[in-house]
Amino acid sequence: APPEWDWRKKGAVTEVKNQGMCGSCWAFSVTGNVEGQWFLNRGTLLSLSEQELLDCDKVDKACLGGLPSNAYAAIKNLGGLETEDDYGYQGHVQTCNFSAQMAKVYINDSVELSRNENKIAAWLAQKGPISVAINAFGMQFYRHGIAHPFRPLCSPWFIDHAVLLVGYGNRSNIPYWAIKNSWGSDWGEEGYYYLYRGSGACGVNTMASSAVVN
Amino acid sequence: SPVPAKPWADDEQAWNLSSQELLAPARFALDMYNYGRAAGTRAVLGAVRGRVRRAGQGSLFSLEATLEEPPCNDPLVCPLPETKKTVLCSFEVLEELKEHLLLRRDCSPVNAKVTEFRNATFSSFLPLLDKDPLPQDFSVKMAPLFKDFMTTYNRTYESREEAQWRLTVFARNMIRAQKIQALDRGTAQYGITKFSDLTEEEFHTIYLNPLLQKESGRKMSPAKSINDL
Repeated sequence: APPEWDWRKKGAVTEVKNQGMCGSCWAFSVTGNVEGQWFLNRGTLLSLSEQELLDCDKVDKACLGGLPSNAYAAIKNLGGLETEDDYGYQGHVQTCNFSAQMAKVYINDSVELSRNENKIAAWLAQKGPISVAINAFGMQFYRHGIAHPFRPLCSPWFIDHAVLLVGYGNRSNIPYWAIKNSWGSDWGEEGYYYLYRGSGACGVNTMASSAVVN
Repeated sequence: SPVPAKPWADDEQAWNLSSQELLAPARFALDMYNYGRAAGTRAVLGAVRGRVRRAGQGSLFSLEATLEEPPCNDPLVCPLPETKKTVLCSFEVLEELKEHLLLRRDCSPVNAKVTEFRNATFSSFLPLLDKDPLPQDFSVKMAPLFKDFMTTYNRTYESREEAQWRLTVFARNMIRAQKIQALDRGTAQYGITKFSDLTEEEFHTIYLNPLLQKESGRKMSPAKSINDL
């Protein structure tokens, strides 16, 4: 992997979004990944609809939580994703209003990535932002800097938040992952969370996945 | 008594405190910095300078200190080898009736250009780590910060009772944030965020995703590694 990478600088990442008072991080993590995949394979950055997933992915549970792996399947089965503009975010579940004619992107498949963080970094640099799930310990009060919680407090076994890896690098020789969160830009570093890279901190390596766009 | 808006009047002194005057607040700040660390892994104090502002029975010490971090040789703790490094810290220590309270801690490696975060708000209340229930009048001391929080994040509450309850939650959260701060091995700063008036349970229920640990989800095929592509 290159020593550092940042997809934000390459135009593959949309603005930070806000899931509101709703446990829909899984939808934001997945749309962020698909946005990146579509941009890298089709050359257009589109902001995609999380609300479509809340309303139409019947396997997941909207604001009560969900799994990226199920969401990829839902996107594939539905026939694609509409854009944010066409199917805007409401922050609570509604009747499914998806129209295949309105879908602007599609995915062909989804894949699970290695748990090796070096391999994850290499994959990210070559293929695009990655959906991951983490233990959100401490994030309620995170302001800035590279988080490296004491491992027993941020166990990889207690994963409870899905986010998007958009880059990695080093600050003052401390390796980090740059993570796009979905709590608005008035949280963290303008909406981003920086997490220590290389020790599986907070389980960042346990549930890495991506859509596949051919 | 209520906390005045600017308790520290304009009697600011230069950075000319004697070593003797600096000793107690500097030692306290160092102890707080090293909180939770095992012997042999603690930073030691290098140079320090300070100034003090006094009001009533209280003294607010502003310290600038260099701390020497020991090298890290434990591959489980630091996967990348780390040599000894110098950290530059700014501390604010309140001394009142011979009790100390760390109000602010802002540290970064000397060579790092992380000055953009110099204006971080209050983030350290370490002396209160193990005090439960809340010390008497702690919520009162937190009131000005809570008021700032309400303004910053445009918070309103339905009743005076709810506001009082949220103030208590906020005060407890400041202590929680400092526990997290004390146990973080990175450069992260924890403190007031827009979620600071939520209990831990509320935050988990509203914003997090319990299904991620409860369910395995659909099985996906493994991605080809980059070497195989």
